[in-house]
Formats: sequence, C-alpha cells, structure tokens
Amino acid sequence: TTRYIAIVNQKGGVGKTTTAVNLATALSAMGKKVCLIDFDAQGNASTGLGVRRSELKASSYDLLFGEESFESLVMQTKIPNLDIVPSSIHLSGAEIELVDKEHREYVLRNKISASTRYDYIIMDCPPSLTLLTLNVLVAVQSLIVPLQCEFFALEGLSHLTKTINRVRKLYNPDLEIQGVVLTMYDRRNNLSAQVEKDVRDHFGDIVYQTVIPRNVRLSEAPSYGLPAIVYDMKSTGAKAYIKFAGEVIRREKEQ
Amino acid sequence: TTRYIAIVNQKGGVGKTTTAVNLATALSAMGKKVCLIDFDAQGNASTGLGVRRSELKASSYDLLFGEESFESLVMQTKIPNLDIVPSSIHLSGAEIELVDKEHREYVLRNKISASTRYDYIIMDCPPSLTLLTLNVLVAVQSLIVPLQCEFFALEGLSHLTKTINRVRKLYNPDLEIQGVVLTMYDRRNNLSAQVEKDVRDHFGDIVYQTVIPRNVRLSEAPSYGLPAIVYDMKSTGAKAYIKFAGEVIRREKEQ
Ligand SMILES: Nc1ncnc2c1ncn2[C@@H]1O[C@H](COP(=O)(O)OP(=O)(O)OP(=O)(O)O)[C@@H](O)[C@H]1O
Ligand SMILES: Nc1ncnc2c1ncn2[C@@H]1O[C@H](COP(=O)(O)OP(=O)(O)OP(=O)(O)O)[C@@H](O)[C@H]1O
Ligand SMILES: [Mg+2]
Ligand SMILES: [Mg+2]
Repeated sequence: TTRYIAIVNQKGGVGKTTTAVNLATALSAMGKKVCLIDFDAQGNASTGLGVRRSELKASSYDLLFGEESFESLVMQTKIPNLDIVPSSIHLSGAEIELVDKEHREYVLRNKISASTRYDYIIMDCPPSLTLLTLNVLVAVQSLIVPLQCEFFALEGLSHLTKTINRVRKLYNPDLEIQGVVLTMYDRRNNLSAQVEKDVRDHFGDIVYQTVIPRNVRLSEAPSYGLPAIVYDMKSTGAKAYIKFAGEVIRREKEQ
Repeated sequence: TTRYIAIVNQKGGVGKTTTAVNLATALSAMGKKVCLIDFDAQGNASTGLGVRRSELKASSYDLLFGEESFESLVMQTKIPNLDIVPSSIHLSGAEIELVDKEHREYVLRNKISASTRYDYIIMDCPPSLTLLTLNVLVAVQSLIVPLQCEFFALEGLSHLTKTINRVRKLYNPDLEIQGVVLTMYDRRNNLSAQVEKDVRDHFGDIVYQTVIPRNVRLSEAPSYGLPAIVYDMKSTGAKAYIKFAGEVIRREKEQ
C-alpha cells in the first residue's frame, strides 16, 4: 500500500518545503514511485520542482474542493518517478471554505484512497495548524517534522505535539511522528549544537541521526526550478538529504 | 496621535518577530513610548521580550474577543518605555472564531482608538494572510515588510501586495507600505546580492537603505528573553536594527 507522509511544523521558514522536495526527489532516485502534494498557497514546493504558476490546470485546491479524482490532478515533473499535485493561490481561501463543510476535518481523507500507484505520497504544509493542516494530519499515516536549529523553533514543538495527540485521539488513531529532522545546522555557532543536544535529550530516538547543514546550494536550487539533489548533487546539502532518505527507508523497514 | 505599524509577511521565518522586537526596542531606547502586540499564537515576540507563558493573565486574544479595553491588557517589559500585549495559545483558534462574527474584518479596528499614550504600536503577525492578519491590516495605518534575501521569499511578494491593495480598496483606504527591509543578508553568498538587486529594481525607494545582516547574536538573544540590542548592543545585527529604527523615524518625518 501507499505510504502517506506529511511534512509539518507551524513555525515558519524551518525547511518544510526544502525537506519535502529533496526527500521526494531522493526517494524517486532510489526507484520509488513518489507524488508530492503542495498544500501551501505560497506554492514553493511547486516552484522548487519547476512548475510554473501560469501552466496550472488543476491543483491541490481541486483535490479538496473539486470533483476530480486524485489521479486526474497529478502532473509529471522533470524528475523521473516523481509526480506532483501543485498548489494554487486559491488555497489561501481554504480555511474559510472548510469551516462550513460537514465533517470538515475529513475532507481530504475522503478524497484519497488506501492504495495508489505510488509508493510514497509526500505532503508539504503551510506554516500554521489551521483546518487545512488538520485535514492533512487526518489523512496521513505519519509525519516528519523539520526542526530548525534555532531557539524559536524549539518553542513551537510542544504546541505541535499537543495538536498531534489531539488529532490521534479524535480523528486519526494511526497518526504517528515518523521522525524529527534537524535542519540548517550551522557548525560555526554554538546555538545549533545546543539545540541539537536539547532536542535529542527531549525526543530521543525519534530524531534522525542525519542532520541537514546550512548550505547555500539548498536555497539557490529553487531559483532554477530544481531540487538541490539535481542542481548540485555533490553539495553538502544534497548529500545530507540523500543520506536522510536512506535513513527514512531503513527505519521504515525496521518498524 | 499614535502610529500603528504591522510587521507582515506570509512567508515563514523571514524575520518578522526579530524585526518587531528589535524595532520596538530601538524606538523605545530613543525615548518613544512603544507598545508591541503579539498576534502570533507561537508567541515568539512575547518570549523574545521575556514574558513567560505561565505568567499570562491577559493577551491579544482578549483584545480581539474579550470585553477588556486595550489599556487594561498591557504589561510592562524589562525595557523602559516598552510595553507588550502578549500572545496566547488561544489565538490558534482565532480564525474559526472570527469567521462567524459580524463585520469580521473590523473586530480589531473597533477595539483600538486613534490615540493612546503610546507614540508607536507595533504588531507582530503570524506567517499567513488569514482573517487574523486581515484584522491587523484593517486596523493599522501602515506596514513594514521584512524580506529575507532568499529566492522563495521573493515569490510571495506579489501575493502580499495584491492582498494589501484589496484591503486598501475594501476596508482601509489609509493602509500603505511604510517600507520593505531586507533581512538575513549573507555577504558570503551571491544569492543575497542577487535578491537585493531584484528587490531594489522592483520596489525602488520603498526598500530601506539599511540591510539587516545574518548574525547569530540575533538568534541567540531570544533564549535569554532579551532583544538583541540589549543582549549584545555591539553586534552587527543589533547595530543594523538601531540604524534601521533611525531610518524609519527619518522617513516618517520626511513624509
Ligand atoms: N539547510 C539549508 N541551508 C540553507 N538554506 C536553506 C536550508 N533549508 C532551507 N533553506 C532556505 O531557507 C528558506 C526557508 O526554507 P523553506 O522555505 O524550505 O522553509 P519552510 O518551512 O517550508 O517555510 P514556510 O514556513 O514559509 O513554508 C528558503 O529560502 C530555503 O531555500
Ligand atoms: N538577521 C538574522 N540573523 C540571524 N538569525 C536571524 C536573523 N533574523 C532572524 N533570525 C532567526 O531566524 C529565525 C526566524 O526569524 P523570526 O522568527 O524572527 O522570523 P518570523 O518571520 O517571525 O518567523 P514566523 O514566520 O515563524 O513568525 C529565528 O530563529 C530568528 O532568531
Ligand atoms: Mg514551505
Ligand atoms: Mg514570528
């Protein structure tokens, strides 16, 4: 069956999109069939995979509110084995449209099926814990939390874990945190080392061994519409994401 | 009369809170009476000014939904001339509570008055353009947009300016962009220089001359509950924010 994984953290700018795009690309490079769904109205994951907003016919907005099936909304990307359901600016109105729907937390879950032709479906989320992100948390089996090695990033964790526990209790008993991945680790300052120590003490084995370093190639790649793994495979950022994808698969096998 | 300024950008992690906290502190150090209102459920601006969540009696949630007046919700900070209305976790439910209210875009505007004992009221916003941020845009006279020197940060600008134009047309004819401030500028990579050039070409004089460099002291300061300009006044980050506050005041005088 298909593994559905959400990339979630309400704190902004922590590397959700960069993780979603590069993890999806690395998994597809290993021969897995992957689809990325971009649920952020900003559309950074779509841009990061070369989708031009002007080309858009259908989007993740239609997945939530339209009649089309998931399969009919999928587009190919330049990367073999990797498809995308791109975002659309209409998602910024999703919150207000979801509030009045019946079973408003299950809208997405009712649109996706247990098994598709994909091995992985990765969902990029916006920086918030509103009804849209809630819909994603109800629809998936697990989530990966990118955690920036900064003080403010630590602050939001307890709110996130409380929300996940609530979703598990009320809507989706299968939901689990597949892992926490440390991002933008900067060897030049003590803050990163301090945050890493705090996070590993607090979360233990849930934290992946692989740490993603701060690396400019990761932030240059989107301006070329390419994942860093394709734009500059030999960069420290790309290598870290390839190693990370390996660890994600290895851990899944062990469980 | 009081100047109301919102710090807004729906892109996450671009330095909204860091700008709100350090601008408010620099203005208060120049003898202005300042109040910061934290409208982000994450509460980073509150933490950055030393407010402990456990101490909270009242918050910006009460300003929106309670009967209390603005004056009664204000707390002192450790910084002279700088008060705060802290955030609360209940703000994460604000969206759903605002949707069904009458005149839902004017809830905040109807709670604040034209003149208070403050020279400036600075409002920190969450990384979204939902009803909560809309309420702030309707209530203020102007906004400052922190813009991270990264490719993804450029993408969101057209959506932000469209939203501002819509708010100006439908709800708040006075609303103007007071300025755009470039943040996390990294001299070590070309990306920052490229983004700066694009932004100045596109926005012209609206962009402040002062550019905030990437500086670890800015991200260390919140773990001590202090603004960087108090935590380490001689750091390049603190100096940049002091210079920035001077430019903000100078520009206001010229207009
Ligand atoms: N390891 C890294 N090293 C350097 N830059 C990075 C790294 N990871 C991400 N970035 C850059 O930092 C910025 C924030 O990352 P990204 O957009 O992926 O975060 P996000 O959590 O998806 O943000 P949002 O909350 O707005 O959705 C982007 O400009 C991105 O290119
Ligand atoms: N100039 C800077 N140099 C280094 N670090 C910075 C700088 N400005 C902000 N930071 C750090 O980068 C992170 C993001 O900044 P900040 O939290 O202020 O952004 P934000 O836009 O308020 O985020 P959010 O979208 O989550 O509200 C924080 O950990 C902060 O400490
Ligand atoms: Mg993102
Ligand atoms: Mg913030």
